[in-house]
Amino acid sequence: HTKLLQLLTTKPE
Amino acid sequence: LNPPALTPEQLIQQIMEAEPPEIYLMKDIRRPLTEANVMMSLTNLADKELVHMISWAKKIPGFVELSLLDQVHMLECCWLEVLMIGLMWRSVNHPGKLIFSPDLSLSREEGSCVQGFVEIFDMLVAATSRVRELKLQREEYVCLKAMILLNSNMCLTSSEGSDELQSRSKLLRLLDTVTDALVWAIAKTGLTFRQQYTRLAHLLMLLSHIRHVSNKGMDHLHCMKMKNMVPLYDLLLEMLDAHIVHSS
Repeated sequence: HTKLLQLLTTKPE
Repeated sequence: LNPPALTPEQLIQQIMEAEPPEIYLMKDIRRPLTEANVMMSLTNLADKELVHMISWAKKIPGFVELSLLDQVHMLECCWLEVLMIGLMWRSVNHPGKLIFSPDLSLSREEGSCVQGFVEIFDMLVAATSRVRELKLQREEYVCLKAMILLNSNMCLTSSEGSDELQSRSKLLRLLDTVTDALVWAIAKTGLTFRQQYTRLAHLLMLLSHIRHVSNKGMDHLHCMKMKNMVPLYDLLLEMLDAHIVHSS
């Protein structure tokens, strides 16, 4: 789940 | 300490603010329409929408407090349902057409150039006409979409770890607060109590249609992938494969 996890764990802009 | 609970009105306000922006395909679909370039445009758009869906989910009050495993599972289970209810919402005032984006709408015959798609097209158009019939309100729509997300992975047995159990009880509480917000939105329409319960039932029955169409759509997309009909982008491919794993 690389892309999904990456988007879930990035801080909101 | 739990943050002070939001009132139904405040919760709806926050879920409304979480709504993704209008997403454009930004490229004219190549004409004449062939199976390949329709699928190319639809998957291109879906991949963009998925990025916005993940930031939408993170803005649902309480979602990021759930375990990361639950967050991943829920999105993997419901992503096509969320895309489809958004498609229905955009198409509600365009009988017979599906407005995938402001610059990509398809009629039934245009959709029929993709093998196996017309059956799904017809189900989406039928569900959209039900939404039109019900005169779904925006407040009700955003609550239903949040419920699709939060209700999506009940079927998955999670590990019995304590943090998973804690996450599950948080999830159930969260689902109840969204249900309260939906009940509040329905009550605002001034219906009698009996009419309110009936409307709540009608709206929740929509969700089972959406789950059904989504499963059909997932199978269709999977067989398009197996036929190498369309290059799938990384996020969309990941979400498709993950859903197949969950449902198998």
